[in-house]
Amino acid sequence: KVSLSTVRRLSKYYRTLADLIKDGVEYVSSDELARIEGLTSAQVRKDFSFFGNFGKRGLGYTTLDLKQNIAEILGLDRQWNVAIIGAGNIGTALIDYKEFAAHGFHLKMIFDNDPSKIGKKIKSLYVKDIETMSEEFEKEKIDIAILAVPAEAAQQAADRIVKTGVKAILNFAPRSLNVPEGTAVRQENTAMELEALSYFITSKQKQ
Amino acid sequence: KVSLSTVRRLSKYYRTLADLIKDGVEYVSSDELARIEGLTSAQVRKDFSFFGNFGKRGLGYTTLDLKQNIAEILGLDRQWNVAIIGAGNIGTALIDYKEFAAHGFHLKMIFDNDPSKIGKKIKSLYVKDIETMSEEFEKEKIDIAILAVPAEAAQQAADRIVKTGVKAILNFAPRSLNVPEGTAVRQENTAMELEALSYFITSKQKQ
Ligand SMILES: NC(=O)c1ccc[n+]([C@@H]2O[C@H](COP(=O)([O-])OP(=O)(O)OC[C@H]3O[C@@H](n4cnc5c(N)ncnc54)[C@H](O)[C@@H]3O)[C@@H](O)[C@H]2O)c1
Ligand SMILES: NC(=O)c1ccc[n+]([C@@H]2O[C@H](COP(=O)([O-])OP(=O)(O)OC[C@H]3O[C@@H](n4cnc5c(N)ncnc54)[C@H](O)[C@@H]3O)[C@@H](O)[C@H]2O)c1
Repeated sequence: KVSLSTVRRLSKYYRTLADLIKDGVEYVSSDELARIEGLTSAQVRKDFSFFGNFGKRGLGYTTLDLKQNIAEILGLDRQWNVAIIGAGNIGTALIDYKEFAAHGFHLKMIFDNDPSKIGKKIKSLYVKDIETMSEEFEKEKIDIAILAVPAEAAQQAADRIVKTGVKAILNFAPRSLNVPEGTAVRQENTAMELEALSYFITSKQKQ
Repeated sequence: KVSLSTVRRLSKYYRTLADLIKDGVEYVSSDELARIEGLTSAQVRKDFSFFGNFGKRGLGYTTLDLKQNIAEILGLDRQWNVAIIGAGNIGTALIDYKEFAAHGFHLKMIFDNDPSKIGKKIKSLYVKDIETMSEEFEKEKIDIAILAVPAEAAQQAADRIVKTGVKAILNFAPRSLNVPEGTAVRQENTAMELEALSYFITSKQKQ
């Protein structure tokens, strides 16, 4: 089984390769890739070993082929339909974010349960009623849901998402979700990121 | 040296202990804590071993003492002054977010370089001119900066932050920052979170 940190590194290699290709670089070795990413070349080779034989001994990897290989592994060679649940601060900040579309993630719709928001247009999307979520998910063939509701509403909203058959949730609410086997949840936790920084400052002061 | 994943687990133990204390639980064993977090009790004991001897053999840990110990390690026993650079979608979404203040992180000010935003009030904060950042950081004794500017402006903004003496940056821009030794950067990358989800769906389909 491939670890999340390997998947995260594949995302980073993918971006580095895109930059190299833009600069006209045709070949790259695992040493070179390791140097750019601040890793060991053994780590780079190990990451790729899960997925088959990419490079040729001595020549290294062709940047175009390697990027394409990684795109296929991460699913970046296709388009993904994404829906946001919760049209508040975070939900609305995510609408029209160009970086998502650049990687194939298209924010198709946004839902809320607040009557004063339903039907309103926010940037390029009209807020839809959460009660219509399952029909809408089917119509737009939603693959991934982003959860941007308050913590106390998160589990109930996740249960609704799971019922629609969607298998992947990006959760911004600071509440761990119970989901069945076969559903993936990635948890954003901005407060914990700040705690990693306060830990760093505190541990430096104690030295 | 303590790894980031250990620090992340400390944040999680801290929240679990807060819940246990709310429910009136006075003692907790490493087994119990491991069960709640879905870890091994060896991992729990190893995480704490970096920081000294917390529990007593047989009794386990007192929830209040353990939470206090973790608060001191993470720096959650004090208040932190935080500034946001960039008053756009993300920057404004973060203003007045209650979860930050609940953990001692106070968003004191927000900066921008767009004349049409400077001086405007957004929720509880007035947008300040980026040119005044160093004086303002000193006045408010800023400890941590949150970077919410476009990718192409991120490195230059980070250089300004480093010059003020602030040692910790939470970066939302999808661009890795060069900062001197002794400055910590935590990188938020929402697009990569979506890629971890597309990887999950793709790898399941290939099985
Ligand atoms: N604002 C931030 O800076 C920030 C940062 C990180 C994480 N978060 C987390 O992200 C989540 C959203 O935060 P926010 O600031 O956008 O909150 P918000 O209150 O601004 O928005 C939440 C939205 O969800 C809607 N909603 C509530 N229950 C719902 C339900 N059952 N179904 C559909 N919609 C529902 C509300 O009507 C509201 O529009 C919260 O859990 C918060 O803790 C927020
Ligand atoms: N919107 C999202 O959903 C989202 C999600 C994740 C990450 N991000 C990243 O977060 C960052 C901010 O995104 P956004 O959507 O809020 O962008 P935005 O364009 O809405 O806001 C950026 C703000 O930064 C200001 N700015 C530009 N250069 C500056 C400088 N040198 N000093 C001070 N202020 C400056 C602009 O005037 C603007 O107000 C971007 O790097 C983006 O890639 C955005």
